[in-house]
Amino acid sequence: CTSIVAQDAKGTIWHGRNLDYGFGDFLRNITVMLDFQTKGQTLYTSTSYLGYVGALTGQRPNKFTITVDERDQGAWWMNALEALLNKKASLVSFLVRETLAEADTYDVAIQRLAYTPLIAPVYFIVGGANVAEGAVITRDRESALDIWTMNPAQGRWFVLETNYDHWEEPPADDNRRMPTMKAMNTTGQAGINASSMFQVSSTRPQFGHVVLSVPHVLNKGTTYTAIMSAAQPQVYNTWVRWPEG
Amino acid sequence: RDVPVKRYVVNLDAAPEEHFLPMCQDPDILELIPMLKKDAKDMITSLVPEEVLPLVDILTADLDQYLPQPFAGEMRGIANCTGIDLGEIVILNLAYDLTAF
Repeated sequence: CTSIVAQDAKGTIWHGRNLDYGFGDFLRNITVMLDFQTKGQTLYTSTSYLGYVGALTGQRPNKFTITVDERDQGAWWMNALEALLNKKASLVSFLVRETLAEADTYDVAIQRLAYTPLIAPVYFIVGGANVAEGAVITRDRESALDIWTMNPAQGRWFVLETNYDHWEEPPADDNRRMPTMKAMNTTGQAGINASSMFQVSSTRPQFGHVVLSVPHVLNKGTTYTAIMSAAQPQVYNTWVRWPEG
Repeated sequence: RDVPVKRYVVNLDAAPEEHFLPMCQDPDILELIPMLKKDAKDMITSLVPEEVLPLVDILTADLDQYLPQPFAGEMRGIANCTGIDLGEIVILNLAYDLTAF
């Protein structure tokens, strides 16, 4: 997966994500958007799959947006032990949905995502509705290892996460971070909007008309792209991607 | 072929078992269910470590004890309206947490 939160030159926060996973054709066919409503009003919206009740991508209108990127650490039995022994540990996708439902501010969402015990490690990428509200939370099972925030005043106008800790180099055979950074820097802060975020999420390595088969922002595993902006909830949309035509 | 996805309303004022009924009743979705049943089995076999499956059986037998609402009720509702085995619905919903290691 690749998730980006960026602040444009006017201070608007944009959040884009590609969800990459195996079983692409299966997932592409069952991808849906869900508006969770109470008394006829949308409390929150998510991109999900038929049969999946948690959330891996979602927006609380005018408050915040959340995406989940996989973080693979430890062994399967560590997840099982956490599930069996820690009654307070939550499933990742359930925590996201509960946060969308119950957290009323960006800061509350960050705290909840950072410090609720989880069964599995994960990266939470969070965007807000106000300037400088953007963060990547690197989660271990018990708590946050790191909260990396946007800092536009010092030139960090976007944060991005793929599937590796941001303080370490990604492996050479799966370096989607570098092409994403390059595409963002080429676009520039003044050029950021819903359309350019989609274009960044669609970047593929090309040599002339030939698309090269190396890991990239848009890749064989990309099942959908979602673009959100908490301050402009109507912008939220999701497109199923068929990178191989 | 970048296709915008279909959008559904989930009425949180209804019982959890009914949250996903409108989606289940959509003819486009009904058409997908036989494929979903087959692909779900393939996905489960490929993704989930064999050692974990007995744990899922324990969990499914007493869903309300292990999973909070509205999630347990929603999974039961989805199993009822799609005809997919509840255990398989549960495993698919645990997929991230079973495979992130």
